[in-house]
Amino acid sequence: MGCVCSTSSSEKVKTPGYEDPTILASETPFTVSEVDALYELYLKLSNSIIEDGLIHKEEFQLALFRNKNEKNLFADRIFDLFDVKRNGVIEFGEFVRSLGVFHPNAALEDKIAFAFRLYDLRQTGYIEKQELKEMVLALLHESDLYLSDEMIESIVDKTFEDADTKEDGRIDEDEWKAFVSQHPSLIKNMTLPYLKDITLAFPSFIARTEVEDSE
Amino acid sequence: VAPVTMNAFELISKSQGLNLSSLFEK
Repeated sequence: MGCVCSTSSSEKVKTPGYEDPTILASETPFTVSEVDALYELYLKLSNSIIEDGLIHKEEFQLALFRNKNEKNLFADRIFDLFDVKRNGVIEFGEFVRSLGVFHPNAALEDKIAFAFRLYDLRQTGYIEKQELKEMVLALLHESDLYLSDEMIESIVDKTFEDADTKEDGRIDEDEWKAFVSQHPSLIKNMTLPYLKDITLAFPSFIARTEVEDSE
Repeated sequence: VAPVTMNAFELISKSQGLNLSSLFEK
């Protein structure tokens, strides 16, 4: 079946951090075939700059922005959350398990919890007003939008009025859950429809999986 | 521009850095 067969099973084993698709499928919403398809994507991303089979931050940024030097607060946070071992790279197992949260069939509570950790910039267990302002500033900067400082303060203050129901100046995980239940659109970006059936979205992956299944 | 009517998290959720669908673009 031509070049789609170029990555053999033996080559897979050589990739650092490679994990058995059966195990990954049992721990995530993905099927074994979908984990195989994700491995193709992983190989592409993890060899885009440094050919070591691990996703470095520059490679992650390149995939997100088509520019490895793009600095983005949120991409950094996502990378750090995917990098569970905190060793500066995303390994295959980390990639699959983290993406599993973004699967349409993943538990809503996992998506809400992931988003909370994402926005808890300093990992204190709370989203603080200063963090929220920092994130709004980052968003405005990347969007080339300008809002006066007064207006930004007003947006942040209003958000805290609505979300910080205990009125202690910070948003805890329970308050976050309640806030998201009132505003479900806040976690819309925590679901990637592409993942519903990644093997169909990427037909070349099906071809490779079929070859492997028949081996 | 609509941001004034949005809450801060709505604004933030529109960041390209949070749009992981870009990872799947060929």
